[in-house]
Amino acid sequence: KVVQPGVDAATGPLVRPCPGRIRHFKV
Amino acid sequence: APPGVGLAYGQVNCDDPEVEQVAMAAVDYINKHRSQGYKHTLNQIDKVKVWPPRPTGGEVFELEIDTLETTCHVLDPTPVVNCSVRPLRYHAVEGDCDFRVLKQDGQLFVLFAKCDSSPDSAEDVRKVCPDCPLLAPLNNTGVANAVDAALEAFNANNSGSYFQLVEITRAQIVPLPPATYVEFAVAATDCVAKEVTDPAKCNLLAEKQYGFCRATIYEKVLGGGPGNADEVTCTVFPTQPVVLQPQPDTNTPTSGAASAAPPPPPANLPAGAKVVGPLVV
Repeated sequence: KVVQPGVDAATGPLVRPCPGRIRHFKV
Repeated sequence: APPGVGLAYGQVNCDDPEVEQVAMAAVDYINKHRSQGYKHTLNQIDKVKVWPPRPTGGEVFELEIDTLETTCHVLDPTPVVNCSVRPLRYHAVEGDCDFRVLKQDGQLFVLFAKCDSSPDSAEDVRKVCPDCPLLAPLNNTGVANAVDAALEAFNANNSGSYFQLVEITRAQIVPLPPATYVEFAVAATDCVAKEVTDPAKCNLLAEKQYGFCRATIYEKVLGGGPGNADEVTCTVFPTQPVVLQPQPDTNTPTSGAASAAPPPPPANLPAGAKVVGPLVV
Protein backbone atom coordinates (compact mmCIF):
# COMPACT_ATOMS: atom_id res chain seq x y z
CA LYS A 1 0.00 0.00 0.00
CA VAL A 2 1.17 3.49 -0.75
CA VAL A 3 0.33 6.04 1.91
CA GLN A 4 1.25 9.59 2.65
CA PRO A 5 4.07 10.09 5.10
CA GLY A 6 2.85 10.17 8.69
CA VAL A 7 -0.40 8.33 7.89
CA ASP A 8 -0.68 4.78 9.12
CA ALA A 9 -1.53 2.18 6.53
CA ALA A 10 -5.00 0.79 7.13
CA THR A 11 -4.61 -2.80 8.19
CA GLY A 12 -8.28 -3.71 7.68
CA PRO A 13 -10.50 -5.34 10.27
CA LEU A 14 -8.68 -7.61 12.68
CA VAL A 15 -9.92 -11.17 12.19
CA ARG A 16 -9.50 -13.35 15.23
CA PRO A 17 -9.74 -16.93 14.08
CA CYS A 18 -10.65 -18.21 17.55
CA PRO A 19 -12.67 -18.32 19.69
CA GLY A 20 -15.65 -18.31 17.36
CA ARG A 21 -18.94 -16.50 17.69
CA ILE A 22 -21.23 -16.93 20.66
CA ARG A 23 -24.52 -18.40 19.48
CA HIS A 24 -26.60 -17.75 22.58
CA PHE A 25 -24.95 -16.05 25.57
CA LYS A 26 -21.77 -16.40 27.55
CA VAL A 27 -21.98 -18.15 30.90
CA ALA B 1 9.71 -38.23 12.88
CA PRO B 2 13.14 -37.07 11.79
CA PRO B 3 14.60 -34.15 13.78
CA GLY B 4 13.15 -30.80 12.77
CA VAL B 5 10.22 -32.38 10.97
CA GLY B 6 7.66 -32.20 13.73
CA LEU B 7 4.03 -32.92 13.06
CA ALA B 8 2.38 -29.57 12.48
CA TYR B 9 -1.27 -28.79 12.84
CA GLY B 10 -3.20 -26.22 10.85
CA GLN B 11 -4.80 -23.12 12.34
CA VAL B 12 -8.36 -22.82 11.16
CA ASN B 13 -11.01 -20.21 11.82
CA CYS B 14 -13.32 -21.42 14.59
CA ASP B 15 -16.32 -20.23 12.57
CA ASP B 16 -15.24 -22.06 9.44
CA PRO B 17 -18.31 -23.96 8.11
CA GLU B 18 -16.40 -27.24 8.08
CA VAL B 19 -15.32 -26.76 11.70
CA GLU B 20 -18.89 -25.91 12.66
CA GLN B 21 -20.10 -29.09 10.97
CA VAL B 22 -17.60 -31.12 12.97
CA ALA B 23 -18.63 -29.35 16.20
CA MET B 24 -22.31 -30.01 15.54
CA ALA B 25 -21.57 -33.70 14.97
CA ALA B 26 -19.61 -33.78 18.22
CA VAL B 27 -22.47 -32.22 20.23
CA ASP B 28 -24.88 -34.62 18.55
CA TYR B 29 -22.64 -37.46 19.70
CA ILE B 30 -22.84 -36.26 23.30
CA ASN B 31 -26.63 -35.93 23.19
CA LYS B 32 -27.06 -39.40 21.72
CA HIS B 33 -24.77 -41.10 24.21
CA ARG B 34 -25.91 -39.57 27.46
CA SER B 35 -28.62 -41.31 29.41
CA GLN B 36 -29.07 -38.65 32.08
CA GLY B 37 -29.63 -34.92 32.24
CA TYR B 38 -30.49 -32.55 29.44
CA LYS B 39 -29.54 -32.22 25.80
CA HIS B 40 -26.90 -29.62 25.09
CA THR B 41 -26.53 -27.29 22.14
CA LEU B 42 -23.43 -25.69 20.65
CA ASN B 43 -22.67 -22.22 22.00
CA GLN B 44 -19.10 -21.41 20.98
CA ILE B 45 -16.11 -23.08 19.40
CA ASP B 46 -13.16 -22.06 21.58
CA LYS B 47 -10.20 -23.64 19.82
CA VAL B 48 -9.58 -25.86 16.84
CA LYS B 49 -6.53 -27.61 15.47
CA VAL B 50 -6.55 -29.69 12.32
CA TRP B 51 -3.96 -32.41 12.15
CA PRO B 52 -2.72 -33.42 8.71
CA PRO B 53 -3.71 -36.57 6.90
CA ARG B 54 -2.38 -39.69 8.52
CA PRO B 55 -1.12 -42.75 6.67
CA THR B 56 -4.70 -43.98 6.75
CA GLY B 57 -5.97 -40.74 5.23
CA GLY B 58 -8.42 -38.24 6.61
CA GLU B 59 -7.73 -35.42 9.03
CA VAL B 60 -8.28 -35.10 12.74
CA PHE B 61 -10.05 -32.09 14.21
CA GLU B 62 -9.11 -31.29 17.80
CA LEU B 63 -11.84 -29.07 19.23
CA GLU B 64 -12.61 -27.25 22.43
CA ILE B 65 -16.22 -26.14 22.54
CA ASP B 66 -18.73 -24.60 24.94
CA THR B 67 -22.28 -25.90 25.05
CA LEU B 68 -25.43 -24.81 26.85
CA GLU B 69 -28.08 -26.93 28.50
CA THR B 70 -31.46 -27.00 26.75
CA THR B 71 -34.81 -27.70 28.37
CA CYS B 72 -35.11 -31.11 26.65
CA HIS B 73 -34.20 -34.19 28.65
CA VAL B 74 -31.90 -36.63 26.82
CA LEU B 75 -34.74 -39.19 26.78
CA ASP B 76 -36.97 -36.65 25.00
CA PRO B 77 -37.04 -37.50 21.26
CA THR B 78 -37.42 -33.82 20.29
CA PRO B 79 -34.56 -32.85 17.93
CA VAL B 80 -32.18 -30.55 19.75
CA VAL B 81 -32.73 -27.78 17.18
CA ASN B 82 -36.30 -27.56 18.50
CA CYS B 83 -35.21 -27.43 22.15
CA SER B 84 -34.96 -24.08 23.94
CA VAL B 85 -31.73 -23.05 25.58
CA ARG B 86 -32.32 -22.55 29.29
CA PRO B 87 -32.20 -18.79 29.91
CA LEU B 88 -29.83 -17.24 32.43
CA ARG B 89 -32.70 -16.34 34.78
CA TYR B 90 -33.51 -20.05 35.21
CA HIS B 91 -29.90 -20.72 36.16
CA ALA B 92 -28.20 -21.82 32.97
CA VAL B 93 -25.77 -24.73 32.82
CA GLU B 94 -22.71 -24.73 30.58
CA GLY B 95 -20.80 -27.66 29.12
CA ASP B 96 -17.08 -27.55 28.47
CA CYS B 97 -16.02 -30.21 25.97
CA ASP B 98 -12.88 -31.55 24.31
CA PHE B 99 -13.25 -33.61 21.16
CA ARG B 100 -11.10 -35.33 18.60
CA VAL B 101 -13.01 -36.07 15.42
CA LEU B 102 -11.66 -37.88 12.37
CA LYS B 103 -12.98 -36.76 9.00
CA GLN B 104 -12.41 -39.41 6.40
CA ASP B 105 -14.11 -39.78 3.03
CA GLY B 106 -16.63 -37.16 4.08
CA GLN B 107 -17.62 -39.12 7.19
CA LEU B 108 -17.08 -37.99 10.77
CA PHE B 109 -15.90 -40.34 13.50
CA VAL B 110 -15.66 -39.19 17.11
CA LEU B 111 -12.36 -40.57 18.40
CA PHE B 112 -12.45 -38.91 21.81
CA ALA B 113 -15.03 -36.92 23.75
CA LYS B 114 -14.90 -35.46 27.24
CA CYS B 115 -17.38 -32.99 28.69
CA ASP B 116 -17.83 -31.40 32.09
CA SER B 117 -20.88 -29.33 32.92
CA SER B 118 -21.25 -26.60 35.50
CA PRO B 119 -24.05 -24.24 36.49
CA ASP B 120 -23.69 -20.51 36.06
CA SER B 121 -22.42 -18.73 39.18
CA ALA B 122 -24.94 -17.39 41.68
CA GLU B 123 -23.45 -13.91 41.17
CA ASP B 124 -24.12 -14.02 37.44
CA VAL B 125 -27.72 -15.19 37.94
CA ARG B 126 -28.24 -12.40 40.49
CA LYS B 127 -26.95 -9.85 37.97
CA VAL B 128 -29.71 -10.64 35.47
CA CYS B 129 -32.41 -11.51 37.99
CA PRO B 130 -31.89 -10.60 41.66
CA ASP B 131 -34.99 -12.48 42.85
CA CYS B 132 -34.73 -15.63 40.74
CA PRO B 133 -34.31 -18.90 42.66
CA LEU B 134 -31.01 -20.68 42.23
CA LEU B 135 -30.51 -24.36 41.57
CA ALA B 136 -30.93 -26.45 44.72
CA PRO B 137 -28.92 -29.60 45.52
CA LEU B 138 -30.71 -32.65 44.18
CA ASN B 139 -30.16 -34.55 47.43
CA ASN B 140 -32.04 -31.90 49.41
CA THR B 141 -34.78 -33.54 51.55
CA GLY B 142 -37.34 -30.96 50.47
CA VAL B 143 -36.55 -31.68 46.83
CA ALA B 144 -36.97 -35.44 47.33
CA ASN B 145 -40.28 -34.87 49.13
CA ALA B 146 -41.52 -32.59 46.34
CA VAL B 147 -40.65 -35.20 43.69
CA ASP B 148 -42.41 -37.93 45.70
CA ALA B 149 -45.52 -35.77 46.03
CA ALA B 150 -45.49 -34.85 42.33
CA LEU B 151 -45.03 -38.44 41.19
CA GLU B 152 -47.80 -39.62 43.52
CA ALA B 153 -50.13 -36.96 42.10
CA PHE B 154 -49.24 -37.94 38.54
CA ASN B 155 -49.84 -41.64 39.17
CA ALA B 156 -53.09 -40.93 41.03
CA ASN B 157 -54.45 -39.28 37.89
CA ASN B 158 -53.04 -41.86 35.53
CA SER B 159 -55.27 -44.72 34.40
CA GLY B 160 -52.44 -46.61 32.67
CA SER B 161 -49.05 -47.86 33.85
CA TYR B 162 -47.51 -46.89 37.16
CA PHE B 163 -44.56 -44.62 36.49
CA GLN B 164 -41.48 -44.76 38.67
CA LEU B 165 -38.73 -42.21 39.15
CA VAL B 166 -35.69 -42.46 36.85
CA GLU B 167 -33.79 -39.38 38.03
CA ILE B 168 -34.26 -35.91 39.46
CA THR B 169 -32.68 -33.50 37.01
CA ARG B 170 -33.15 -30.04 38.51
CA ALA B 171 -34.71 -28.30 41.51
CA GLN B 172 -35.21 -24.78 42.78
CA ILE B 173 -36.53 -23.55 46.11
CA VAL B 174 -38.98 -20.72 45.39
CA PRO B 175 -39.31 -18.17 48.23
CA LEU B 176 -42.64 -16.51 47.42
CA PRO B 177 -45.03 -18.18 47.68
CA PRO B 178 -42.90 -20.84 49.39
CA ALA B 179 -42.63 -23.76 46.99
CA THR B 180 -40.25 -26.28 45.48
CA TYR B 181 -39.93 -26.50 41.71
CA VAL B 182 -38.64 -29.83 40.40
CA GLU B 183 -37.96 -31.53 37.10
CA PHE B 184 -37.53 -35.30 36.87
CA ALA B 185 -37.60 -38.23 34.45
CA VAL B 186 -39.95 -41.19 34.90
CA ALA B 187 -40.43 -44.60 33.31
CA ALA B 188 -43.48 -46.85 32.86
CA THR B 189 -43.63 -50.12 34.79
CA ASP B 190 -45.60 -53.34 34.50
CA CYS B 191 -47.88 -52.23 37.36
CA VAL B 192 -51.22 -50.50 36.87
CA ALA B 193 -51.12 -47.06 38.50
CA LYS B 194 -54.51 -47.41 40.21
CA GLU B 195 -53.70 -50.84 41.67
CA VAL B 196 -50.18 -50.40 43.02
CA THR B 197 -49.70 -51.45 46.62
CA ASP B 198 -45.92 -51.95 46.66
CA PRO B 199 -44.08 -49.88 44.00
CA ALA B 200 -40.86 -51.78 44.80
CA LYS B 201 -42.37 -54.85 43.10
CA CYS B 202 -42.97 -53.00 39.82
CA ASN B 203 -40.53 -53.57 36.96
CA LEU B 204 -39.67 -51.39 34.00
CA LEU B 205 -41.32 -52.51 30.78
CA ALA B 206 -39.14 -54.34 28.25
CA GLU B 207 -40.34 -51.85 25.68
CA LYS B 208 -39.15 -48.76 27.55
CA GLN B 209 -41.46 -45.82 27.90
CA TYR B 210 -40.05 -42.71 29.47
CA GLY B 211 -41.57 -39.44 30.51
CA PHE B 212 -40.48 -36.11 31.85
CA CYS B 213 -42.20 -34.07 34.56
CA ARG B 214 -42.12 -30.50 35.79
CA ALA B 215 -43.83 -29.76 39.11
CA THR B 216 -44.30 -26.97 41.61
CA ILE B 217 -45.16 -28.23 45.07
CA TYR B 218 -46.29 -25.49 47.43
CA GLU B 219 -45.52 -25.44 51.12
CA LYS B 220 -48.67 -26.37 52.95
CA VAL B 221 -50.36 -23.54 54.86
CA LEU B 222 -50.31 -24.07 58.62
CA GLY B 223 -53.80 -24.63 60.04
CA GLY B 224 -55.00 -26.32 56.85
CA GLY B 225 -56.28 -23.17 55.15
CA PRO B 226 -56.56 -22.96 51.38
CA GLY B 227 -53.13 -22.74 49.79
CA ASN B 228 -51.87 -22.79 46.24
CA ALA B 229 -52.72 -25.94 44.31
CA ASP B 230 -49.71 -28.02 43.38
CA GLU B 231 -48.92 -28.18 39.67
CA VAL B 232 -47.60 -31.33 37.99
CA THR B 233 -47.15 -31.66 34.24
CA CYS B 234 -45.69 -34.81 32.73
CA THR B 235 -44.99 -35.58 29.10
CA VAL B 236 -44.84 -39.26 28.23
CA PHE B 237 -42.64 -40.05 25.24
CA PRO B 238 -43.35 -42.77 22.64
CA THR B 239 -42.20 -46.25 23.57
CA GLN B 240 -38.71 -47.30 22.58
CA PRO B 241 -38.34 -50.65 20.79
CA VAL B 242 -36.59 -53.45 22.60
CA VAL B 243 -32.87 -53.44 21.75
CA LEU B 244 -31.77 -56.97 20.93
CA GLN B 245 -28.30 -57.85 22.08
CA PRO B 246 -26.09 -59.05 19.19
CA GLN B 247 -25.62 -62.82 19.24
CA PRO B 248 -22.43 -64.55 18.19
CA ASP B 249 -22.78 -65.72 14.60
CA THR B 250 -20.61 -68.69 13.75
CA ASN B 251 -21.19 -68.13 10.02
CA THR B 252 -19.63 -64.68 10.08
CA PRO B 253 -16.27 -64.67 8.34
CA THR B 254 -13.44 -63.48 10.53
CA SER B 255 -11.63 -61.66 7.76
CA GLY B 256 -12.66 -58.81 5.50
CA ALA B 257 -13.79 -55.26 6.08
CA ALA B 258 -14.99 -54.22 9.52
CA SER B 259 -18.69 -53.60 9.96
CA ALA B 260 -19.79 -50.05 9.28
CA ALA B 261 -22.46 -50.28 11.97
CA PRO B 262 -21.70 -48.20 15.07
CA PRO B 263 -21.05 -50.07 18.30
CA PRO B 264 -23.80 -49.94 20.93
CA PRO B 265 -23.93 -46.86 23.15
CA PRO B 266 -22.43 -47.07 26.63
CA ALA B 267 -24.57 -48.36 29.46
CA ASN B 268 -26.24 -45.96 31.88
CA LEU B 269 -23.74 -43.55 33.34
CA PRO B 270 -23.72 -42.28 36.90
CA ALA B 271 -24.50 -38.62 37.59
CA GLY B 272 -21.66 -36.35 36.61
CA ALA B 273 -20.06 -39.06 34.53
CA LYS B 274 -17.89 -38.13 31.61
CA VAL B 275 -18.63 -39.54 28.18
CA VAL B 276 -15.50 -40.86 26.54
CA GLY B 277 -15.29 -42.17 22.93
CA PRO B 278 -14.48 -43.83 20.60
CA LEU B 279 -17.68 -44.20 18.63
CA VAL B 280 -18.85 -43.62 15.08
CA VAL B 281 -21.24 -40.75 14.34
